[in-house]
Amino acid sequence: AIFQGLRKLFSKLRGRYIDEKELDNILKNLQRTLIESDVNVNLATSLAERIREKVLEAKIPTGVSIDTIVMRVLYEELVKFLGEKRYSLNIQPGKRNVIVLIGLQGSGKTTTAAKLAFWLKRRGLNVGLICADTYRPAAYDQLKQLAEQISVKFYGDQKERDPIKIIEKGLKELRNIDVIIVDTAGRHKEEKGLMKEMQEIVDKFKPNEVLLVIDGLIGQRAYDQAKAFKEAVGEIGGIIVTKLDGSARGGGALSAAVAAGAPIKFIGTGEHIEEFEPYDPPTFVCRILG
Amino acid sequence: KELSESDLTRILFEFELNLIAADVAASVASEISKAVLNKLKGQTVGRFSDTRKLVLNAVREELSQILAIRPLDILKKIQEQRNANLSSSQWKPFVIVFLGPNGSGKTTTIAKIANLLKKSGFSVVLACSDTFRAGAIEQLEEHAKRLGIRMIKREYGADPASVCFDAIAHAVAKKIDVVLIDTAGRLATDVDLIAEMQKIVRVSKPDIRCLVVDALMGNDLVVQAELFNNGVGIDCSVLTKVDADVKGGAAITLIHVTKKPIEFIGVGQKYEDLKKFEHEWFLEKIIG
Ligand SMILES: Nc1nc2c(ncn2[C@@H]2O[C@H](COP(=O)(O)OP(=O)(O)OP(=O)(O)O)[C@@H](O)[C@H]2O)c(=O)[nH]1
Ligand SMILES: Nc1nc2c(ncn2[C@@H]2O[C@H](COP(=O)(O)OP(=O)(O)OP(=O)(O)O)[C@@H](O)[C@H]2O)c(=O)[nH]1
Ligand SMILES: [Mg+2]
Ligand SMILES: [Mg+2]
Repeated sequence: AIFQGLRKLFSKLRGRYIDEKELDNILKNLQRTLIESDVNVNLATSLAERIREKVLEAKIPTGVSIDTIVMRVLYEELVKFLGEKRYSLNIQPGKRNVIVLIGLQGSGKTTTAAKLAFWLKRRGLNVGLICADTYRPAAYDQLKQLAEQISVKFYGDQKERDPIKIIEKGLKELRNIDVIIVDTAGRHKEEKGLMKEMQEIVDKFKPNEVLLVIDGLIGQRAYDQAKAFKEAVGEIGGIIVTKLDGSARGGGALSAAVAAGAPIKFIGTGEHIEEFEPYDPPTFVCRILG
Repeated sequence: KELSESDLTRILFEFELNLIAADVAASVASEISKAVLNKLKGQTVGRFSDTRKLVLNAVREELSQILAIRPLDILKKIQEQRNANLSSSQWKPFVIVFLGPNGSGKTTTIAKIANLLKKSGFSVVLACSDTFRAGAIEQLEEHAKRLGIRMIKREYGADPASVCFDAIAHAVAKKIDVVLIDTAGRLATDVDLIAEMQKIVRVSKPDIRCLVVDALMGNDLVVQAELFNNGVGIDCSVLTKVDADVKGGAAITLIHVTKKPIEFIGVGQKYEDLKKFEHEWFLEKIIG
């Protein structure tokens, strides 16, 4: 499916000799397409440059036409960029696994916590949810109501102001659970106190997975924010992109994945619990390439 | 010398990328670039004049014209309505409906504006017309409690428009100055949810329909702003999360697409984190 989209882009490159001007034109169009899909400007530019270098230095075997080379290089670079396979969650069977959700304000963490819980429950796992958001009014109520909707165990403490204490207590209370999903407060990189708190949560509980939840509508600022989140927690296990039920192409979320050095693992496709699915690279690539 | 179109195009392409990197939507950056090209091409300038500088000034001029849209001055309108109410036998509360995409900051913005109104001496009642999202009623209720104001609600699953009806009836009966209506987040591409919003507006007949969007949104802001403006109609906007180290281009996109002013910006999560929109600040951030 990826090749179909690329073939359209490269139908002009028939013939043996690489016309640098033609190649530059094509790469400029690719760059524009990516940027219109919200891909970070610097990222789109460096991708185009890398493809250009690789094509120009490629040793072309006899009988192979130029457009095939360009296609192959583009495919390789895009796949590095966009991911080529589905990555699964780092969940170890037979043990208790802890997943922590982090992200910017309003990205969809709380809703996604419930969606992920439901998805895992459907697969036969025992799941628990912990509300470790001590800032947002009624964060406790929101996650508790969602947990009740999907009949999943819930722990929270409306009186406790320290998320670390809540998680500690929650881990003790939620017994015989295969996966515990911890919902945290929204934060951005300028809120130094909150970034530090997030770092402390990850350092203390050493979760099996730290998942960064990214709004599918986010634009150019996604890259820097994701980079800051990655620097704060050390390693991000995966990305969940939300709100892809709209018209947003998702290039911002993709840029965040590159910045965080993490694969996209799931996508949210609506406000309802079941609107959640594992990430499928070909579909996403077609979306990005318009 | 005459400004060459190829020189201009080359320089403008660079400016376009800079605008996009400053959070302006790609299609809007492209329109600004074309406007500047049409303005400058073929112009005769001094032999040693700096083309780049001319382009910069022309771009700045375009941005400034977009940003300098006249604000509604909501507080003034509310005061005028209150004065009219006090000298009339009829009480007509000032109604503001807040709408926008999921998670943009509507509920928090309503709490901030309620705080501002209360500090300015007005009486306020909140209406929780989000009868869908988990915890929506409790969230607004907590804000109402902290602010010491009343919130009108119904149960989850109730018709959102019916809550508006109740809240306005309450405001008329109790002679409350302002009704702030919170609605559920929605993507404007959802035809049914736009229809639901149209009904809320039909029933509540608001004085102001306020679009709330966050400053981190990318190119889809063009689509969302257009669909909300054309499908429901808006009178102004609030741009939130400006404190998240944004370059501010979303303000350009928002005003350019809706042709409506940004009344306030959100600069944090606390009640005092609400500021009047200042176009000089945005101009400097985007092109300074
Ligand atoms: N359309 C759509 N809406 C979504 C999706 N995921 C979440 N939402 C909505 O996005 C809004 C924000 O979701 P939350 O789960 O409260 O976001 P959050 O990241 O927990 O927010 P904070 O805790 O305040 O940072 C809600 O209205 C959700 O219903 C999605 O995939 N599609
Ligand atoms: N940093 C920052 N966060 C904000 C700002 N405005 C709102 N938020 C945060 O954004 C998140 C979402 O805010 P809400 O008020 O719940 O957003 P909403 O539009 O009502 O969300 P839905 O009703 O689910 O669509 C919360 O964590 C708020 O604290 C702002 O100006 N700056
Ligand atoms: Mg949350
Ligand atoms: Mg809300």
